[in-house]
Amino acid sequence: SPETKQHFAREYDCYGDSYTADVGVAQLKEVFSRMNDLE
Amino acid sequence: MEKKVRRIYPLSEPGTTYFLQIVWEKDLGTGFDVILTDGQSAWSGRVPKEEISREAADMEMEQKKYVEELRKVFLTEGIPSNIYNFDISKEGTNGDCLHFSYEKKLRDLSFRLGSLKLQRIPSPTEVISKLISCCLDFIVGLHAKNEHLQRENEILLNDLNEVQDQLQKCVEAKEELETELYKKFILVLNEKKAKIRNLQKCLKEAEETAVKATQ
Amino acid sequence: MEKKVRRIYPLSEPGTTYFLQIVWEKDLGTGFDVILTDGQSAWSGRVPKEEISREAADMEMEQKKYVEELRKVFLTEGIPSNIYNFDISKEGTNGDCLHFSYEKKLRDLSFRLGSLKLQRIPSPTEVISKLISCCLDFIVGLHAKNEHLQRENEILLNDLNEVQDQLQKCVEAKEELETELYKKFILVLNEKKAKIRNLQKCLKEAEETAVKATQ
Repeated sequence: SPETKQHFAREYDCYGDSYTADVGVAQLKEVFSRMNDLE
Repeated sequence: MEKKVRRIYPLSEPGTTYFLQIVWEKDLGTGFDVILTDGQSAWSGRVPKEEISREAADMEMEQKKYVEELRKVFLTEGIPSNIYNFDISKEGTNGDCLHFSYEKKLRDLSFRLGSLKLQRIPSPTEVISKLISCCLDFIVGLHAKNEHLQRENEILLNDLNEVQDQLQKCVEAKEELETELYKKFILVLNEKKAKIRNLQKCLKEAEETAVKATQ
Repeated sequence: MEKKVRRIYPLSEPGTTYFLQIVWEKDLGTGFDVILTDGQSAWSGRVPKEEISREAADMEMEQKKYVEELRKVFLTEGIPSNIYNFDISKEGTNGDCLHFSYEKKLRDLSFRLGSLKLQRIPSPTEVISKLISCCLDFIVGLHAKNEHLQRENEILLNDLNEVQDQLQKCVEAKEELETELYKKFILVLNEKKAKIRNLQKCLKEAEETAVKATQ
């Protein structure tokens, strides 16, 4: 829904990495691997 | 000059081992000398180039192919004995002349590859001595080649072990690099996230202040 | 049973090549048979174990060391001829008995390592034929070893090329990994930086609003 979209846009950058929640190795790897698909 | 010694077991004397020494210049097709000995007597002869051409023509075989056959007959040790046959027949009073023939067997057929007359060598000592020396020289040469191959083997084995070590190190370095980079990335990234959290908190407070002040 | 054939040049007949065949069971120290031939005549004899012990004792040399010397004298081809000397002296009417001796030279001294009486072999054909066969068998064995080493060489070379390729690929993969990770990290980091810039802008505006409202 637009609200959910807005919420995600506020909380996450376009690569799916949270703006505020600390990230660990596994999540960062996850983000990087998703970037391959984005590419 | 090339030399080769091999054993033959003539059809007419299957129980006797004869030694055949072939001596030729670079190409067998230019003709070759034959020495045959049983370890006590010796006979010698020569197959000239013309003879080789004539034989090839008689058999309507291309000269090159014929010479290849001769190489297999005379120079290849360990060829299964059921492929080539040798035969001798002694002529003259005390076998001074010896008729030496060689043939190839194809299934139950066999066709003569060639033959020649060998003359007995009156004092064979030197010829037999030279034949044994030829074998010993061959052994020395093979030993040298063996040692060379052995050394090459050792060098290759060392190189292989070294490159495998380097590969192992490279794989480990790659894994360490990845771990190291993620560790650093996370530190920097979480710094920025903390900053964002702090800015969001400040912004929230500033907005509340602005709202209150406006009210 | 082990056999070895080598050339010797007796001091008393320097121009004549003799062939010495040594036949022994596992350890030379348990005694060995000697056959000597010039390619026409042949003589044979045996050095029994007791003789070896006696010789070692006479020379006050440890038996093991003495046998090692015998190995060098008889079994090592290509030993520089200035280290060991051989000599023969024919005895009896037509040389039926032959005295064979072998010695080691140390600088200008030489000491006898041993000697034995050899009996002429009445019909040497078979012995000489067997000696030549022994050489040819040795050649076949060396050829086989050569081929084995050659094949091993090829396998090692293939393995080495393969591992070098893998190493090359690993080095490239490590560089690519580093480039890739930095590229992605910069993208994610710059998103945070953009967010921070945006929050700072919002915060500045909110603060200005609050200040104005308060005024």
